[in-house]
Amino acid sequence: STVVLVFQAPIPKLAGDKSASSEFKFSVGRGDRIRVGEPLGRWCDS
Amino acid sequence: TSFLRKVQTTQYRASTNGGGSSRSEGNSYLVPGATMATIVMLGALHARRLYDDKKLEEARDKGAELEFQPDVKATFLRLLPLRSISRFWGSLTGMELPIWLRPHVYRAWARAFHSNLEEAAKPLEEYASLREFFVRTLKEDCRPIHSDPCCLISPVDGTVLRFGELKEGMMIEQVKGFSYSVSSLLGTSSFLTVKAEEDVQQESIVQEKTPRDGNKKSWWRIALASPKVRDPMPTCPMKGLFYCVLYLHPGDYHRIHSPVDWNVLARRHFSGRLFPVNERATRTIGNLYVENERVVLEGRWEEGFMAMAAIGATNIGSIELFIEPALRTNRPKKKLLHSEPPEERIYEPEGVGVMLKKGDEIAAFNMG
Repeated sequence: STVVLVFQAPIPKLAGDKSASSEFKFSVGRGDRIRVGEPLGRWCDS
Repeated sequence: TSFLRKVQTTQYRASTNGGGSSRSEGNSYLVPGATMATIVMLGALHARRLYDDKKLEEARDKGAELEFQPDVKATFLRLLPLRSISRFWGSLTGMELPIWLRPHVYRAWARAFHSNLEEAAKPLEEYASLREFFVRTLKEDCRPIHSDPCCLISPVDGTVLRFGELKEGMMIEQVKGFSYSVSSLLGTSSFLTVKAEEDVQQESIVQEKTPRDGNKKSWWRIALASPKVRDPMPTCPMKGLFYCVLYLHPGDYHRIHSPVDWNVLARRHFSGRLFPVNERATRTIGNLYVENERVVLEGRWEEGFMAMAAIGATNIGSIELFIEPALRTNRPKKKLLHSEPPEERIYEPEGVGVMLKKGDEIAAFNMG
């Protein structure tokens, strides 16, 4: 079985700054084993 | 060995009898001969598969990314009645087992698929069937929810296959060399599609028909179209949109939890095929996630859009939704076409839907 998540996450506040990456960062790598409750990614609290 | 011994004995008898009964003795070779040939063939196929897997493992260790390679076996899978096979498997595994037999069966399962039996909430004898054991709950505190309020947690136990930010074209890579669009996964009536299309309309200031009207007509086009033309809105990226694909092994805990606090506004059920979804299948079967039976939940969280697609697999096509217990998946189909429009339900009250807290149980993958 497979689960696919699609979600919006915080983006940089600077409008028009196309070079800036999104504030949301994944904290996992491809092939990692993960369990329920463990963080997939996080963002900075504004 | 017994076959060879029999051959030797028969040859000896034939030689001592002057070969008079060779025809009748010859017939007796047919069954063991065919059995032997089958065993040798299966052995050779298994050896080849092990060899291929080893080569792939070595290539992966060297950092090479595996590419999409359709093969004949994948084509053959399309001919199999995998939905019926899965339902049969569900009925078989749903049969109540004698209490004395239960621990043996479940331990064998756990050994084969590396499940951790110590986490099971109940003693093994209390799971009446393999099906019940498969969707077992876990002991309290086995899956603590990360305390950071600014993190998105994993909804399942599994392996991270793919993740990243959705760029222009809104495509998710199934494997190198093959991608599928988000709208074909979530449905063309997805809020994401509607919002993106509205954005396009606002930008171009052109009066067109509403997106919903268009969507009613386009579901079949998307289902039947080749991957290159599946994406109905390639020029409209949504910034800050991410995806993550998680694969559950057969021995994993098979319940799905909420990754954040969110409001589930809609549910979409796509009745589809039930191909396997293992690593080999992702490399050989195109549109795997788009064609398989799945349930999509859509809603909003504090940062915007949120959708979760629970995709079934061979023998695990029965997706149970705790917020809607009446939903049944992998039911016998009346139509032969696999590309039916999804069955959609908007949760009440409209705009609020069903509120879920981070870590709440949402659904489970069942055998069947």
